[in-house]
Amino acid sequence: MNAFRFLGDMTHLFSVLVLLLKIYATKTCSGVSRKTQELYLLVFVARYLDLFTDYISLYNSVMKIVFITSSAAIVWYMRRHPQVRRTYDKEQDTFRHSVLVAATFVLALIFNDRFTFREICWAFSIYLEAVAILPQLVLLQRCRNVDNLTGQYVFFLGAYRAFYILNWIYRYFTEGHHSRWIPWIAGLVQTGLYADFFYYYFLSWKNNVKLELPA
Amino acid sequence: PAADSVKDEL
Repeated sequence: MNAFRFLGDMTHLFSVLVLLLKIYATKTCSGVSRKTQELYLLVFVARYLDLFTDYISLYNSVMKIVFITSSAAIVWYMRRHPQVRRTYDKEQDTFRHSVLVAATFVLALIFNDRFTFREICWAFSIYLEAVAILPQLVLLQRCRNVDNLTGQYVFFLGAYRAFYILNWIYRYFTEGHHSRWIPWIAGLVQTGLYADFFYYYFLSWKNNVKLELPA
Repeated sequence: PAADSVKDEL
């Protein structure tokens, strides 16, 4: 465990908890893409299949349980909670995320470490995570006014994968050259998708104005 | 096994 990876896990955990807290405290989910949250739940379920089979460490198991339960809680709030679900921007959140699921699954069938159920699910979860933010970014551009908690949520989510890329660089030089091109390419794509968001987020922070994404 | 080194990540 190196500092980059730990920082990455903490910013990832923080982003999910910020979102869950925002929804729990304000009982609204306007500006939040339910489709992105559903994709993240699928990412965690597909990746953490080994939760009950392989014990890596207490930290690893606890974090997996926290990620799965918190993203399930967010989806539950947005689908079932009577007060929250009313504030969901159903008409705005129109990204066809089923296309993302199908495309990344096909990609995982072609590009994987080993053609086994576990490995295909793992590669699927890595590819899907790289594009899962798309419905949320589209929704932010439509909603224009990004409330700062949602803005912070997306920011931390982008920062987490950026830390993971530093972690992979660190591990590359310290632990030798394992085949990790799958997370490498997906991680770069994922962080790249945030690039313009980071740019506007930084501008809004620098000029101390509300975050406005160009249409 | 070394091959699974990446799989110890979240």
